[in-house]
Amino acid sequence: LLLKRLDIHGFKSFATPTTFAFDRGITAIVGPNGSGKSNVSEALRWVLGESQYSNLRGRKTEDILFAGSDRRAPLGMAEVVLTLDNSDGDLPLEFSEITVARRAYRSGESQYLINGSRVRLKDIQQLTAPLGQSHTIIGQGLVDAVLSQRPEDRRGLFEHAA
Amino acid sequence: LLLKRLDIHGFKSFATPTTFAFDRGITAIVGPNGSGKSNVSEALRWVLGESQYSNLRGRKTEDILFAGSDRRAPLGMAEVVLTLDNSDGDLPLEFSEITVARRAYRSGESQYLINGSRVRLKDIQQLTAPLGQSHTIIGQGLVDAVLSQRPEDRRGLFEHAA
Amino acid sequence: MANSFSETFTEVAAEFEQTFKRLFGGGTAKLSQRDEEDEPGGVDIVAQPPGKRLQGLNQLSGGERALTAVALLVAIQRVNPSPFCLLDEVDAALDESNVVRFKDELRDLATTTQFVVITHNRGTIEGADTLYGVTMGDDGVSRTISLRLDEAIQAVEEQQTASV
Amino acid sequence: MANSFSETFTEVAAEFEQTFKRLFGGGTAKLSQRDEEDEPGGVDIVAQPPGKRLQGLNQLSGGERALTAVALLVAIQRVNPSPFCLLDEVDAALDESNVVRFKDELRDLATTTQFVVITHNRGTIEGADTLYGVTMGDDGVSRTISLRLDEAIQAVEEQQTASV
Ligand SMILES: Nc1ncnc2c1ncn2[C@@H]1O[C@H](COP(=O)(O)OP(=O)(O)OP(=O)(O)O)[C@@H](O)[C@H]1O
Ligand SMILES: Nc1ncnc2c1ncn2[C@@H]1O[C@H](COP(=O)(O)OP(=O)(O)OP(=O)(O)O)[C@@H](O)[C@H]1O
Ligand SMILES: [Mg+2]
Ligand SMILES: [Mg+2]
Repeated sequence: LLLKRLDIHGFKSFATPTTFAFDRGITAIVGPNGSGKSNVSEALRWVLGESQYSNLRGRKTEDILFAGSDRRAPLGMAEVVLTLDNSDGDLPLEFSEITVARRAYRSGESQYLINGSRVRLKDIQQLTAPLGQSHTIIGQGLVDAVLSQRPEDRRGLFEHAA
Repeated sequence: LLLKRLDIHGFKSFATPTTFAFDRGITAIVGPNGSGKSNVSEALRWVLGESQYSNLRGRKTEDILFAGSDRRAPLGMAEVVLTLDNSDGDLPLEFSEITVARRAYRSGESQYLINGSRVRLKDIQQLTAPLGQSHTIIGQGLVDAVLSQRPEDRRGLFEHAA
Repeated sequence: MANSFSETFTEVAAEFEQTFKRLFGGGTAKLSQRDEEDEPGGVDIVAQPPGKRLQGLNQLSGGERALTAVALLVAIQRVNPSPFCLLDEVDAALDESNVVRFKDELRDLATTTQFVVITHNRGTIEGADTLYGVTMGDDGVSRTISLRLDEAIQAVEEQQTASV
Repeated sequence: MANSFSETFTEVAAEFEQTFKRLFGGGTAKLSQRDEEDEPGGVDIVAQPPGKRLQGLNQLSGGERALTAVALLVAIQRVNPSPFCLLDEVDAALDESNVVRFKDELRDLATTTQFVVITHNRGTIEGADTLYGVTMGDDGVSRTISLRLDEAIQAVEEQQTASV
C-alpha cells in the first residue's frame, strides 16, 4: 500500500485546493512556523477517520473548517481526499487505486466516501484500522509522550504492533 | 547583581573541576546532545537552594553525585560554588562579592556556605529568594509549561513578579 | 516595595501585548484575568499572529506557542527584572526568522538583565557576547572550553558536514 | 495472523536493542515487562548511551530522550511495518550528528515503509526523495510548492541570512 496523493480544500488553513503527491521513499515537508505543516498531518489523520477532535487541536467539527482571516471569509465546507495505491492488495478491496474522502459542512452534516460511494465513518475507520494508527502518525511534541506515557499506555503501542 | 562565575566539581557529569565565567550581556552554552549543558542549569538551580530533586531530574541527593562511568569511579562529593558581583548592593549583605557554596556527600551529609561561613539551606534560600526563581531559570521543555499550566499555576508566575 | 497582584498583572498584560508584537513582527495578544468567583486566579491568553484570526493557545502552531511563551516571560522580566535569567533551549521550536527576532529581544533586554542561554540555534549563538562549548568525553565526564563566535559556528557546521 | 502480545513484545525488545545501538552509534538499551501481578501491562526502559552508565529515562538529556523514543518507534515499525508513517518534527531536539543517524535509519526503513516527515532540520531534508514547501500568505491561507533539495536548503538559509 502506498500513499499517492492528499487533496485538501477548506480544512483549517488550506482554504484553496491543495495537492500533495507522494512517491516511494521519504517526503519532507518544510516551511516557517505557523505555515500549515502540522495541519497537513491533521488532515491525513482526519481523512483516515479520527473522531477525537482533541487529537486535532480542536473540540468540534467546526474547528477544522477554514475560519477565515482578516482578508478572507470563512468557508462552509472542508474536504480531504486521500488516494492510495493498493496494487499489492494490502487493503481488502478489489481496487488497485482507492480513494477515501471526508467532508464536513458548517451546517453540521458530514459525508464519508470510499471510491465515490457514500459510507459511514466506521467503514472508513475499519478500512484504515490495519494501518496501525498509533505508530503511523506521530504528532508534534509527542516523541516524549512515546516515552513518558504511563507504562500501561506504552503497552498500547505494542498491542497495535501485535 | 551579576553572575561572576560558577564552579562545578562532582555534580552530575562534571567529575572534574569546571569553571564558567560570566560577563555582562548574553552567555551562550552550546554542545552536542547529552554533553552536560542542562546539568549546568541544574547546578545553578541546586546552588541557589533547590530542594525538590524532581526539579533536577532526580529523586534524592545521591542522584546529583557523579555516578561514574565505564572508565571512571563514582565520586563521593559534589560541590557547586556561585560567585556573585554585589557591587550595586542588590543583595542585603555588606559584601561587593558574595560566594554561595553547596556540598553534598555520599554519606548523606550536606554543607551550605555563604562567603565561607557555614549556614543552613534556608539561609541560602532566603538570600536568593528575591532573585525570582520561577521566571529566572527556565528548564528544557518548560516553555510550553509556561503556557499550558493550569491558569492557577500561571498565576504563580505573576505573583513572583509582584 | 511589592506591588499588588492586580497592579503587576495589569503591567504585565500591557507589556505582553508589546513583546508579542515585537517577537511576531506584528499581530496582537491579550492576557486577561478570569472571573475570581468561578475560577479564582485564572489567567487566559488569546493570540492573533500577524494576518491571522484570534485564537486560543491550543490552536497555535508549535513554534507560535513557543514564541508566545517567550513573549510572556519577557513581559514579566520587563515589569520586574531579575538580575539574571537562564534559558534552556526555549528556542528549539522556532524557525530561522523567529530565532532572529528572539535574539534581538534578548539583546535589548541584555542591557539590564544578564542572560545564560543553552541553545542549538545558530541565530541565537550569533547574539551572544560570551560562548562556552560543553563536550562529554568517552569517560562520561563533561568538560568545557570557551569559544569564539566563529569557532562555535564552525563546530556546529563541522559536526554536520563531518557526519554527512 | 496477529501475534500474541508477549511474542510481539519479545521481538520489539530485541529490535529495540539494535535500533538504539544504530541511532546512538553504540551503547545499549533494554525494554522489559514489569511484573503482571503488581503492575499489569507495565513496560520499562533503561538506556545506556555509549560510554555512559545505565540510566532510567528521566535522567537522559532532552536529545537522548528524543532519540530513544525514535529508537522505540523504529523497532515497532521493523517488527510490524505499517505501509506509511508520518513524523511531525520528531527530530527537533537532536543535534547535527544525531540528525544524520536519524536520517540514515529512515533511509534504510524507506525501502519498505513510505515516510512523510515534517522537519526544520537540514540533515533530515537532505535524506528526502521528495520535498514540499508550505507557506502562509498575508491572507491566512496555506499554499504549497514542490521544491528541489537545493532550493529547500537555500530557502532555509535565505530565511536566516535575510533576517540577519
Ligand atoms: N480552522 C482554521 N482556519 C484557518 N486557519 C487555521 C485553522 N486552524 C488552524 N489554523 C491556522 O493554522 C496555523 C497552524 O498551522 P500549523 O500548526 O500547521 O503550523 P506549522 O507549520 O506546523 O508550524 P510549526 O513549525 O510552528 O509547528 C495557525 O496559524 C492557525 O492560525
Ligand atoms: N549523577 C550523574 N553522574 C554522571 N553522569 C550523569 C549524572 N546525571 C546525569 N548524567 C549524565 O549527564 C548527561 C545529561 O546531560 P545534559 O542533560 O546536561 O545534556 P545536554 O547537553 O543538555 O543535552 P541535550 O542537548 O540533549 O539537551 C546524561 O548523559 C547523563 O548520563
Ligand atoms: Mg507544526
Ligand atoms: Mg539539555
